[in-house]
Amino acid sequence: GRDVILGNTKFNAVLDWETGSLKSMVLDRTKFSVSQDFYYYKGYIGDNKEFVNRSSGAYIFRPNGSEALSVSSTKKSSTYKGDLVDETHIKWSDWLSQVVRYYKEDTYHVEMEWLAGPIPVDDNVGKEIISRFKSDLLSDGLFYTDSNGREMLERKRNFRPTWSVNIKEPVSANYYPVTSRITLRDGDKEFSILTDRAQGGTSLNNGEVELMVHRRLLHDDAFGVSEALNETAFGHGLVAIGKHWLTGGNISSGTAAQRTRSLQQQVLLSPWLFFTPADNISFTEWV
Amino acid sequence: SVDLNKMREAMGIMQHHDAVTGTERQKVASDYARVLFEGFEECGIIAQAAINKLIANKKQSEVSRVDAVPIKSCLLLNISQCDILDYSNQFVVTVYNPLSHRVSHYVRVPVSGASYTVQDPTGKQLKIQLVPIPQPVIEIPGRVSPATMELVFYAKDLPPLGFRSYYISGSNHIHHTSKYKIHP
Repeated sequence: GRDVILGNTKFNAVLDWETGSLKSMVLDRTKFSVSQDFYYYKGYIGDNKEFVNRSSGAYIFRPNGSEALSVSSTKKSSTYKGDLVDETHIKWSDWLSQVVRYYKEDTYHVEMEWLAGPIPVDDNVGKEIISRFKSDLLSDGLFYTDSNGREMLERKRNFRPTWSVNIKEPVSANYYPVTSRITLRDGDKEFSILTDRAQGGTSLNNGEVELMVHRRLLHDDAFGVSEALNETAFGHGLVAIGKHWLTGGNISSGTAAQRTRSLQQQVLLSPWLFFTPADNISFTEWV
Repeated sequence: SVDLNKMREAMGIMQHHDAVTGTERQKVASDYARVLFEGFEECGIIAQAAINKLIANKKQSEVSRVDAVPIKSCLLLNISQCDILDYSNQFVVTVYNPLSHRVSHYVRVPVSGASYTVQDPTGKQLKIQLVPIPQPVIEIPGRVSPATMELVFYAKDLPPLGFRSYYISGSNHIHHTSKYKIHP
């Protein structure tokens, strides 16, 4: 009945004992509230006769309405603790699960390995799955995304820096490419999520970040493919697996930048593993 | 240089946004995977030759022997699948650090045995942990492996642009036969 704590006094993540949901984190001894959950947007169905009425599809992310629906409210989790790594396995549904990991030595990040699919479409609704983080950071409509590994760019919600914009689609109009990292800041605090691939991401409310992890849509968006983004393999909808890494720290002391840089190198230029069968070689002989 | 060409071609093809953003049809994605696989296979030749050369430099007298050491990649480790580990009770994991400074890395490898020991080249036995691989609720064809656990160990202070190998031996290992023969 006690919440699961992954980490130490300086850096940790607290998960709900029953559901495994993220409840809070400590960065540089500063606690802040942060939760994470999976949601989905229903894909918009248009007639494709004019631009404003195109369906959500391979090239267009166009949700039907602005509200994302929760994938599941009844999560189940199990936690495995050991000398090297603590991890919690969380099941949202038959088609969505996640492992939250904390490695114990010199670590200032939490790893989240998500597994999504096959996205059910029996209800004839296309779905676009997101992982959403909610925190108490006062981000003031600002968030930061990288730009193909070049520099972090400041993004302001419902705003364009070079023209006066009239936002008609508040979700998709605020989505930006995230090639490796999306960040929120509040005063001296910084909170970043690193991705293992390019994904779409945004911050629709202060303190919030979301990243799209998988999509399955039933209508073509009329941009040339002429087919819906409704793929199968072995007769089932596609399953996607990937990782997000959460990290952060203080901006003024440099810990935020140092941790993020170090983590980026660790995960984006990760060591390579090679294997050699050694059934007929003893340790001494191998040495 | 010739062995790099496949990967060069793959990288050239994958400048296209379909290869990066996931907007392509699955058959196109599968074709990108095929092109990348060929690139990895050919780069593997270089990696194997380079690592054997590094080993040989330390023990010139044993060049001919170490030249024969096969060093393979497991490209399906992201889904906890590696056929070399499925069929071997003892194996060596070589961890190469592509960065120009020391790094430490938690190695995770899928295994099907009940207990394992991991030794570094000095013979020191490392701490290990076995963690269960989450099993899917719905059986979907895709991952084909008898491994039910992941073996975790900490490869500490890997030398810059260098490697360290770890000798892993298992006991109570269940040998799996043709049921798990890996399809291409």
